[in-house]
Order: sequence, then structure tokens, then C-alpha cells
Amino acid sequence: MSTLALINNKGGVGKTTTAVHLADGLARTGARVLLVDLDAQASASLALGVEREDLEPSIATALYDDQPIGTVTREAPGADVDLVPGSESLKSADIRLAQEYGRERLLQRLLEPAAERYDHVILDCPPSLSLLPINSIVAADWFLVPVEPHYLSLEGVGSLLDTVEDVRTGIGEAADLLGLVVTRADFRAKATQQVIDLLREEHGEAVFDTVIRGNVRLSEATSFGVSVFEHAPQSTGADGYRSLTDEVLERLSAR
Amino acid sequence: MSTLALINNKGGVGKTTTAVHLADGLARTGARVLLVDLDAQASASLALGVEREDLEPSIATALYDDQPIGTVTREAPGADVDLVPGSESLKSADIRLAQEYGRERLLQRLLEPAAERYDHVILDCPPSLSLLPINSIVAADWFLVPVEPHYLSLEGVGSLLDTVEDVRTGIGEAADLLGLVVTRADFRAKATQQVIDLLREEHGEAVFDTVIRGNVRLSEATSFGVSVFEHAPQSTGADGYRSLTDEVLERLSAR
Ligand SMILES: Nc1ncnc2c1ncn2[C@@H]1O[C@H](COP(=O)(O)OP(=O)(O)OP(=O)(O)O)[C@@H](O)[C@H]1O
Ligand SMILES: Nc1ncnc2c1ncn2[C@@H]1O[C@H](COP(=O)(O)OP(=O)(O)OP(=O)(O)O)[C@@H](O)[C@H]1O
Ligand SMILES: [Mg+2]
Ligand SMILES: [Mg+2]
Repeated sequence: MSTLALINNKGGVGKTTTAVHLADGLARTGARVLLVDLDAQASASLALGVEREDLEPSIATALYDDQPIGTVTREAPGADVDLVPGSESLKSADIRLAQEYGRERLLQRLLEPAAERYDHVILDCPPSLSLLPINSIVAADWFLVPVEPHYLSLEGVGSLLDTVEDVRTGIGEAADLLGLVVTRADFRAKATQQVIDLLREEHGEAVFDTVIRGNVRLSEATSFGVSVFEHAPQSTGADGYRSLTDEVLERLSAR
Repeated sequence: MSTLALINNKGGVGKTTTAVHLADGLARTGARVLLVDLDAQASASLALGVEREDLEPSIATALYDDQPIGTVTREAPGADVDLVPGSESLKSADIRLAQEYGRERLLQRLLEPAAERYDHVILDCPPSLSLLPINSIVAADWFLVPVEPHYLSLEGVGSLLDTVEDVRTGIGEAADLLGLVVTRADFRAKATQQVIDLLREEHGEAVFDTVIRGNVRLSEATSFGVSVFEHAPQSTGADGYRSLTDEVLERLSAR
């Protein structure tokens, strides 16, 4: 089993879109996949067809009330993926979990039973480096960093990778970088290729070959509660995420 | 004096871009403006020309070490605006400030001396509803919600407005909504107008007339550490934010 976390404290870079499409992409190769939504916005849950008023029980129930992960797992309505939804009760996670012993390992312990049932577990995280993303970094084998090819997004990648190393030193273990994924790329903008080149110069092989272009079909699919593979299978968004799924599988089997 | 906070826990919707351009837009009308960067990513500080290694002393110094706001205020390199930078040390704000008495009013107390010196104070917040955005909601007179016209962004607006009312009930005061600002609008996508119509249907007059279109000049300007008024004054991005600045001034004088 492999556990993959989507990490970037920069907001709106495509963490959820990538989490949902890797989950469905991997499921379409026949793998058994669990998607865990650790964001209070519950974007990944909504994107896979859960209604806002049906989000509970969520991952918060398992984290706060020590319930086994199986009691909060359900089939995602919009894809052949199992889902543990996020919910608004995650808003107070930092304050509620701050005093717990081993507060950075809560998710790792919770996910242990998942090892036998699933081939891949995908963790979608909120745009921060607070306790839930830190828990994901500790629980995951690998992490992926979606990066929008704008200068602002580029600036923060280095310090994000440093934070993961701080977690490794402080807690004793942390996920390894599977790669940086360029997302929402708009090649009409001159800066896009420049930023991608800078990223490849600085991070080399760590940057996935696949570049996910801006494609309205991706945000449209979300509004229908299905993946783009279902909503617009011939679109550049579907091509991009099929290619990324293949590359992720290649990198996982090579390690 | 008016204090305006940019609030939205959805990431990447244009909070920082709007904060920076309202600050500079208001300064260009002759007003004295202070921009406070409450995000550990320090996007607003970087967008106005501060180098990443020069971010300290930041707002964190004032919040953690009880320093007066003046000691951490500087002139922004890229605009005629005073700036209190953000910095990575804000990452641990929730845990460090959780035990303080009146932890939701720390920023309000800190900004009191600013009332005589400035006409407007702009607060840029991280993409969360953790302690720093809550402090901003308590400290500000008004808040603006940038919304990207995608279904996912739309979903969360209602619950965000509910959270502000919870703050008002729990703490005893909170900012009033100045308006919802549609940002990063791409009219090539048919869903864009649909989502804007839904937003106006649901929130009526609260939605600003000005719609900020997607315009690469905006992210380019950020990479040069200046506003779009400086980098590309004839661009649709500059037009959009000039019009928004006017509308904000109208709404402030009408209240
Ligand atoms: N390649 C793409 N093309 C077009 N739109 C995209 C693409 N990727 C993501 N989006 C849209 O951009 C917005 C931000 O994407 P998403 O929500 O996946 O980012 P995120 O990093 O998870 O955001 P947050 O930081 O709030 O968790 C969404 O409305 C989404 O539909
Ligand atoms: N109108 C626009 N047109 C084009 N690009 C834009 C526009 N507004 C913002 N951007 C770009 O989109 C990205 C996200 O914008 P910004 O950083 O302002 O959002 P944010 O809500 O502050 O993000 P975060 O949630 O990380 O704080 C940035 O790279 C920015 O340059
Ligand atoms: Mg997300
Ligand atoms: Mg920002």
C-alpha cells in the first residue's frame, strides 16, 4: 500500500483537484483507493458528490472521538473510490488536538487498519502547515506538491520542503517527496514557461514531466460531483490527469 | 479610519492580490494606508517588494512579544503604503496564542495606535478560519470576501458568512460585510456568468458591481514586487482594481 499526501500551504493551487483525479485515476487502473479529506472546506468530498449537509460523520469524528476509520468511511457517490469526508468541525482541529499525546501521529495510527484494505490512500490537505497537514506528512509514505506556475507560488516551495525536513527531524519520520506537479498552467502567459523552467532548474527530476493545463472542464466536473474522466473524458484536463496517474505509478514502482 | 479585512478560507481566490491593490489604490487617492500581512506565506509582503530574507521583524514579533505596532511597521518598497510584514513564524500562531487571555482581540488591541496615523488599514489573511483570521474579523470594521466564480468557491461563501456571525455572538463584536468581490473571472468559461448570476441571486447588493477578470498582468506585477498600477497601468487588471477601489470608497462613505 502507498499513502500519498497533497501538500502546499499556498491556496488554490490544485491540491483537491489533483487528489480527486489521482484517486479516481488510480481506481480506474483497478486499484482499491481511499481518499481522506482533511480540509474543513470539504472540497474533495463535495467534488466527489457528497452534499454539504451529508458530510458527517467525517474524519473529525474519528480524530476527536477515537472512532476506527472504518466507521467514517463510505463509498464516494461520484467515483469508484472510498471516501472519508471532511467537515466544518475540522476548523478547530489545532486547538482541540494540541494537547493530545503524539498529536502529530494521530492520523498515522488511525490509518493503520487501511493498509490491508487499500492499494492507495490519498490525503487531501487544507492550505496550511498546521496540525492536520503535519499529521499527513507523518502518516504518508510520499507527498506531492501542486504548484501553479506563478512567481508567488514558486517562492514558497523551498520553504515548504524545508518544513517537511523539520518534521522529519522533530517527529522522527516524514513522507518523501514523490514530486512537484505544475497545475493550472496557462501558456498564453509568457511567465508560465519561465516559471516552469525555473522550477525544473531548481528541483530537477523532482518535477513531474506532466504539466496540468488550465482547463475549465476540471472545475466544471467538480460542480457535477464527478471527476473529469466522467464529465469530459476527451478534454485536456482528463489527458493531463491520466498522464499524471501513469507517472505517479511509474515513480511508485521505481522506489 | 476604516479597517478592512480580506477573508476567505478557500485558497487562491485573490485575497492577497485584492489586499495589495486596494491598499495601493486607496493610497493613490491620497489616503494614508497601512497593510498588515497576517499570512505565514507573506504573499502580500513579497508582492510589495520585501525580500524573503528581510521579512522580520514582522507582525509575529508584535503579537508574540507584545511590541507596539510602530516597531514592526515599515514603508513598502513597491508602493506608497506602510506595511507590517508577515513571516514564517506565524505558522505556529494558533498554538502559541491559544492560551492568551482575550486571544481573539490581540490584533484589535495592537492596531489601536494606528487609528490616528492612517485613513485605512488593510488586513490580508491566510486561507483558514483559525486564530489570525478570527482576530482580523474582530479587529476590522468591514470585511471583503474575494470569490472565484467556480462552483467550489461558491459553496463555501454561505458557511463563511455564518462563521462571522458566530464570532459576533461569541466575542461580542465582528466586522460587517462590505461586499463579495468576484475575482479571476474567465468569461471564456460558460460557468463563469452562471456562477456570478447565482452569487447575485443569493447575496444581492452585497456583490460588488466590479468583476475582476483573470489578467496575467496581475500575477506578473507580483513577481516584480509592485502593483499592477505601476507594472501595467493600461491593463484590464489595473482597470478592474481602480473600479473596485472607487466602489469600496463609495460603500465606505455611504455607511
Ligand atoms: N487545471 C485546472 N484548470 C482549471 N481550473 C482548475 C484547475 N485546477 C484547479 N482548478 C480550479 O481552481 C480552483 C482551485 O483548485 P483546488 O480547489 O483544487 O485548489 P486547492 O489547492 O485544493 O485549494 P485550497 O487551497 O482552497 O484547498 C478550483 O475552483 C478548481 O476547480
Ligand atoms: N485577477 C487575476 N488574474 C490573474 N491571476 C490572478 C488574479 N488574481 C490573483 N491571481 C493569481 O492567482 C494566484 C492566487 O492569488 P492570491 O495569491 O492573491 O490568492 P489568495 O487568496 O491570497 O491565496 P492564498 O489562499 O494562498 O492566500 C496568485 O498567483 C495570483 O497572482
Ligand atoms: Mg483544496
Ligand atoms: Mg494570500
